[in-house]
Amino acid sequence: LRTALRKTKVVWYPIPVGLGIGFLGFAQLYRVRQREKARQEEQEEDDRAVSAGANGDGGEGGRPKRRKRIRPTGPWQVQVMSTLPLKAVSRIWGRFNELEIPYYLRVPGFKLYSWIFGVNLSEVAENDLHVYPNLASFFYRTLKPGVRPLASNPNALLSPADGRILQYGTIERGEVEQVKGMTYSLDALLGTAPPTSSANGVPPPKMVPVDGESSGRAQTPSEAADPKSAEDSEFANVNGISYTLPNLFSGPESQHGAPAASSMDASTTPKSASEAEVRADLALGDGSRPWYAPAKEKSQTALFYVVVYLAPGDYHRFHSPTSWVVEKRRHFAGELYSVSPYLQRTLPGLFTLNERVVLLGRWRWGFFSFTPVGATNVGSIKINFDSELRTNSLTTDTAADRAAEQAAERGEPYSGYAEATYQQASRILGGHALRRGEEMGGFQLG
Amino acid sequence: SSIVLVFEAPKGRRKSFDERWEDGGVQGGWRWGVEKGQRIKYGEAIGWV
Repeated sequence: LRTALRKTKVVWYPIPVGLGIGFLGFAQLYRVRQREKARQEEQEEDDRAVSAGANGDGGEGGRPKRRKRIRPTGPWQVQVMSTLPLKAVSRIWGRFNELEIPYYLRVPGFKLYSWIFGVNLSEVAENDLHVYPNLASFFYRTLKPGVRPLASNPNALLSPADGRILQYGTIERGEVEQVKGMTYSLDALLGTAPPTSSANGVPPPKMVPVDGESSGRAQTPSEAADPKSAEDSEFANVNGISYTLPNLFSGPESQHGAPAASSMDASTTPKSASEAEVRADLALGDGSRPWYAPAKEKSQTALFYVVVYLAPGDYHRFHSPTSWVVEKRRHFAGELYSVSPYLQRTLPGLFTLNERVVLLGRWRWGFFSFTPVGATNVGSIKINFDSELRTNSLTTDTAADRAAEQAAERGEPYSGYAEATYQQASRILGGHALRRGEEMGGFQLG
Repeated sequence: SSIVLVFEAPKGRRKSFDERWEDGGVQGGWRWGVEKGQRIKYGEAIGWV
């Protein structure tokens, strides 16, 4: 080998580097073009599916195609998550946490959980941890009275829960900055506000209060064309479907004779003290106009937002940040991605993808909304004054799919949410009154 | 889980030049009382008007 190496003549000549670079550029160009073409084909196929659904002859069997699954862009972790059946995982996780823990394992188990997630056991209402039969009830624990004094400044907006301030700011041009400059639109988060004035000559959709008699129903074209009815009724939905609460998730066709008033009154009548206090507070400011009406002096007010992230070890009940009136609720049966700060940084529009309950109303300065957003481990959102609400359940998903199909059959865009109003809770205030610091509900496991 | 609050509140009024230049030169209106990433407990003030 040494002889061969020594005797072999070394000849140096230039490698056509330019040819190599040219080849690499061409290969990259070809790959990008292929990918673009595949994406366009997929898009065309989806559009064909949706338009076929709109004509009601959606391909095989005459049934319009199901709603397109949410396929978010983002890094590989997000792609992997978007292929998982997150809601099924969440429900199984919930079932698992409802299994009873053996009596003697409870204290060491909850102490281990508290050590891992930083729970302050001295604040937990029950001194004896044996009273919590499983992790789900420990997770939904209450706190000792007095461990969370309310801020003394009556003009202060309170933090609704224990957690961390992830993001806050002013909303410009209807866009909320998520984290690191990623933004999503307010309409996507809260659902589109119904047009208060008919922009294109079509009057705002007829709104039906949630009560026994006028059970909600799909709006007929003649009603839609009847602008006067829009003034004297409350909000129910944007694309014309109105819901009464008990049938909120069974779709508009089976809403007649819904016992809405009784179950609604039972679950939504606020304490008279709340009502009196909230009325006094609203009277101080501009909270007398309904949430959708623009402020008199637009220049005087602005829209602000704040995002509070609750970690697994935090106290997971939430409270009213101020005295306000909840006029309506919109339930988006979305996905259940984790809402960890990491994912909030990497998944654009995460909050517009996840299951959430949007509470819309008003406080003394005008519009006010409170949106608990679910996550994989806490898929269930509970609202104390709304016993009909079901989140993270098969019923809601089925109803949402059916509502989407109905909207597709009518060739209308599906708003993405099911809606209900609390007009019955208080005729004077036109919604459910919440006092500052009053418990509103919470997040439950699974 | 997360909670998103979206609310309407009075904007501050720009202070005239000869007024004392503090609070970012804004008079009245909504004022934040928190920082990004700050831990907060239920009942503490997020901000005030």
